[in-house]
Amino acid sequence: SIHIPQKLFGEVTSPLYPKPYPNNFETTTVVTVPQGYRVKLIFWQFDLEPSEGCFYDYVKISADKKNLGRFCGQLGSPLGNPPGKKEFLSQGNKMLLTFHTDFSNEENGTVMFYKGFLAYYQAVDLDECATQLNSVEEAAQPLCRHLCHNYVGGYFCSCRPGYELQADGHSCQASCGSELYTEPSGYISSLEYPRPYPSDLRCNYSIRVERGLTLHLKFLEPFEIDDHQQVHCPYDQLQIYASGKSIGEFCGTQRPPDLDSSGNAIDLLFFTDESGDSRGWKLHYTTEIIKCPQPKTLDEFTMIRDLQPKYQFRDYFIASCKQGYELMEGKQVLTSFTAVCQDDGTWHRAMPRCRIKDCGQPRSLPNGYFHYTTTRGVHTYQARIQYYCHEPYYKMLTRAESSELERGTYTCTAQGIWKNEQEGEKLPRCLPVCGKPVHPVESKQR
Amino acid sequence: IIGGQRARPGNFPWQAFTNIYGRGGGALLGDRWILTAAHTLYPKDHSAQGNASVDVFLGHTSVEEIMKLGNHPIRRVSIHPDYRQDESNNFEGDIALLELENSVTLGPNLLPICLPDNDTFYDTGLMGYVSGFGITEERIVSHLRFVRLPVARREACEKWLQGKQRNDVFSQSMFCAGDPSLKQDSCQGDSGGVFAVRDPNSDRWVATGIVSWGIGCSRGYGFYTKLLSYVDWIKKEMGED
Repeated sequence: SIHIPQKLFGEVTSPLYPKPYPNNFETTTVVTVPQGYRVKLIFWQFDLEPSEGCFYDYVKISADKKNLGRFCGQLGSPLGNPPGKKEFLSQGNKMLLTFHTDFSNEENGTVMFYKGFLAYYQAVDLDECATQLNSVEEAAQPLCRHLCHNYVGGYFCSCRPGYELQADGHSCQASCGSELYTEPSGYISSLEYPRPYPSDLRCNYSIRVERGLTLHLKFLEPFEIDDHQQVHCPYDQLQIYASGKSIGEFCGTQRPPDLDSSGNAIDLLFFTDESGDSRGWKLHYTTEIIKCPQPKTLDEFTMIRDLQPKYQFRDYFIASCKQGYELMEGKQVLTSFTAVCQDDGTWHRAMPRCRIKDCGQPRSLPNGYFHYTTTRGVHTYQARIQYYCHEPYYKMLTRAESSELERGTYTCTAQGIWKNEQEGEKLPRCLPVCGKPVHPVESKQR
Repeated sequence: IIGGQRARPGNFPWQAFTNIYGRGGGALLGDRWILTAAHTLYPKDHSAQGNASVDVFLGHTSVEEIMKLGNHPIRRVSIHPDYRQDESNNFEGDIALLELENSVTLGPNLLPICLPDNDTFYDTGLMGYVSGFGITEERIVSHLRFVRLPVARREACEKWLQGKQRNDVFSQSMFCAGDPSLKQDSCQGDSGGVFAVRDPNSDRWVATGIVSWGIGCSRGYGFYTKLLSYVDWIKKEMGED
């Protein structure tokens, strides 16, 4: 036998190929590929002495203790049994090629020369999981107890939810002590549902969804947990907790009512004793996002920007005031206001109020005075005053195009500042008037 | 004031009463500047170096009452750079500004006077008023007095000075007023007060001169600092006021 070193691909030829092979020769070539692979072989050249039943010269292929064929003749010739384009595939990682020749190669007294063969082999992935399926059909021990996963060059096992893979790599054992569900909706059931659940379970199913979502549970039919007519759930029981608070313990065949938890956390504890034959339970959980009450203004001066028909968790609204008003939160003036819908369905800040802007007492004008042209003593938004200088001793400084009336008019603006249309906040100036005595010297006597 | 009469309250509301090296006068400009003669602060033939206290009173025609109203503290004194204290016969640049520490509140008895803007205020014969708390015929006064004087012809004043064989400087920045035939004049204690004329076009009173110097009183002409020559300097000193 010739053992070819383990490779992923290679060639196998007859002795002396492509020169004629020797007479009276027999050798077996063992092709081996790595574990987890199969051997695929195909003949590229085939030129052997043809004979009935390939009695004289032949190539015999075998794998997995099975004979895959005995071949002679030439490719494309009807004589003998040439392999043609046929692909030979092993189940395991080994394939054997036995090459046999007799004492001569003659035809009608003429010595004939045959080149022999050139075969190409390659490693192809072995799908162990498919093999397992076949094995199941054949009632053999499966590779994996629950689930099998193939990959190039190997496989691995896993278990269904609620079970844990054992150290042997293929066995599964019930293990539902800390099952966590975080998707916004899904199904949870007892092990093997709707077939009877295993004994001695201590299962804990936790549902934890994002803040701002509320959980709803709906149990499906059949619901079946070992029960006793006189004693409440003495054998097996399903306990439900919403946000840490117990909702109840359930058993029997009456499924629990639909549950609205108004929270984002539910725990289900399922305990079973050593016996029983009930089919268990299954539930469908869904979530709904929390909503906040529609914001309502407290006065006619407050405005809500882009009011939405509905507000849910993490939504926010911005409140502002009409021109000339300012936001008040209690006694504090705000520059802006935003309220966010919280995960408990409340707004994180109370609605503010809007208070009219107050410009305060107008500044006194040196050498002048003012009068209210709107309501006396009221200095809120849109109030107006008129400044005057103490005439005839002072005169208001004005620009060429402006009158004293225009220069002296100040309005309480939306910003809470007294402003003149032309000069802004700057007060007018009262300048001394020169050379205008009230009682000038006069001479009556002539 | 020689040959004048007692002023009524409000006749000359710009009149200031100063007491530095003796009585003096001044005129209110704006609401915090006093125009006066430099020699009231730096008298000729005087060794003092300007460290005398400067007391300024405003708002009344009675010396007693005006002093009761209180002294107005001075923030800054500005003497014209042409003034020469050591040249006793040269009153060139006899002009000064006193900046008050605080603005005053104007009223009927306290108002500023205007400054001239053209040469017509110095036409010969134009009548002006000079007021002051200075002496009158060898008597000190207790009330503000005034006298009405004509602007005199420059050549007449020059000739009068020559006749007196005086070498006093009578420059283009001065003018003279009065008449040797009149027994009317300003006198000691009136220095710093202004020669005021009424502008009929604007109906405003304009200060055209500052009482500066003379040879005796009421025996000829009086000489005044010509304000038109110093308006630019005044405006520069007063800044935006």
